[in-house]
Amino acid sequence: FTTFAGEPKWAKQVLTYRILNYTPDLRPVDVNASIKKALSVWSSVTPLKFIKKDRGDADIMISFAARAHNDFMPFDGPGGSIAHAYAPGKDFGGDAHFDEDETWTKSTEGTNLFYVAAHEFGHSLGLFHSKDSNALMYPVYRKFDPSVFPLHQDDINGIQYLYGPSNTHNDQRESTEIKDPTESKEPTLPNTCDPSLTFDAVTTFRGEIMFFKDKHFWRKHPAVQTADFNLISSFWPRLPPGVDAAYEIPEKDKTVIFKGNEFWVVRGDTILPGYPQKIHTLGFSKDITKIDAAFYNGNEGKTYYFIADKFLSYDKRSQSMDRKPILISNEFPGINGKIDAVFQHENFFYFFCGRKQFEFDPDKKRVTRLLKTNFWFPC
Amino acid sequence: SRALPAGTRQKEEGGIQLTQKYLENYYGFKKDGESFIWKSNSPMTKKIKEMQEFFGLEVTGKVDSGTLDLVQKRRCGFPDVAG
Repeated sequence: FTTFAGEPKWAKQVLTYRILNYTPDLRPVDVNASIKKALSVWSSVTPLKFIKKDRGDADIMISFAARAHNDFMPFDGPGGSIAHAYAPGKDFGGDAHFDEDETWTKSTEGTNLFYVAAHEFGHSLGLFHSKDSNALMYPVYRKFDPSVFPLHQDDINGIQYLYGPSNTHNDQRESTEIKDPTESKEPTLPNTCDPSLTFDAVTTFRGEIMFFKDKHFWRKHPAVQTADFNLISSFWPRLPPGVDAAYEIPEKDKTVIFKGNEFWVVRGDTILPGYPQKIHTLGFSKDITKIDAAFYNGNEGKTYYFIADKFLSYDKRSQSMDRKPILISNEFPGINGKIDAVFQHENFFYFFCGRKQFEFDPDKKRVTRLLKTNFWFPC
Repeated sequence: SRALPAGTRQKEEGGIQLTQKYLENYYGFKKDGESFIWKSNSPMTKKIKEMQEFFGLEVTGKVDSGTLDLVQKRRCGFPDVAG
């Protein structure tokens, strides 16, 4: 790896980014997700955190443009130069520009936005090009395997040379040491590879997946082998342990977390002011005292709340809640009885019932895979 | 020496121009006023060697097929050498 001359890097650990405009090649929600995921690649191996801004200045300004575009590096039409980014610093510093003359995709066809953005954000954070042809910071665009974490050891060495390792990862290492139960006074920590593992709640969270269990949660990027393990209180000190349900509204960068007849709304590691609130403010009747699981289906703009063997859904377009609960198996054939947790990943829903996890295809309206609860972990 | 068929010569010149553009964009090459001097230590030849070394290609200093293939690939617009 190499850094820029003089080793410019950000002096702070929480960086802001703003997407100034969108390519017509992709839905805005897909651009947001690709950019977020590309940043989370770097935050997963450093102490860095990225906060999205929708107005005003930001450390990393992201834009799409063709040919000359107000800097001294005009693009060159389709092919050739596909994007560039600037080293950390003020004004242009950290900014990333993407060539609108490319065909931006979220697949391996065309030019994959996530993959290029992950490279460019390496520059935004202070890395220069690498000669290692396996490294993400290698300058030439190559076909890549989307199921493989894009950072090579060379990239990780480079970025940790500038910012050090992920401190939560260290905490995780300290806190996930499974001590011999006979020695430790503390109850043993939940072990992701225990076949009888169950979860209290599961939600997506800024491109990652968050699995809640008692006082802890794991944070896992679908493309990253390792999982960060944290105390809930280390992220949200005022949140009680043993949450019941959680779901994310990605386009608002908000995550709703339920416990008993209350709920909180968080953005990153901040609980938004005015919470907790009572769940009946969401439109539930008074006889509903807790939620077992919930998820937000961004494709249809509906939020599903699961209570015992039934559910209620809220349609944000009509701003209406179902009048009465619906049997889960009516809408999700094959999902019978109470569920512990549920989340949506790509075009599938994942239902957790005890030790089982059901992958559900909403288009085919049927269960497509029966998985273990620890399917997402490297067991 | 056998004169190159026109088509081949044009293709060769195209490859040289493409390579020159690539070196200007990513290796800080500045073509001086003189026309190309195909000596082993001409600025262009040196820059070609620098690029071939970066990409782990055989360092020939010539616009060979491996080099020509590389300069046509999509890439990051940021230079490979500190500018």
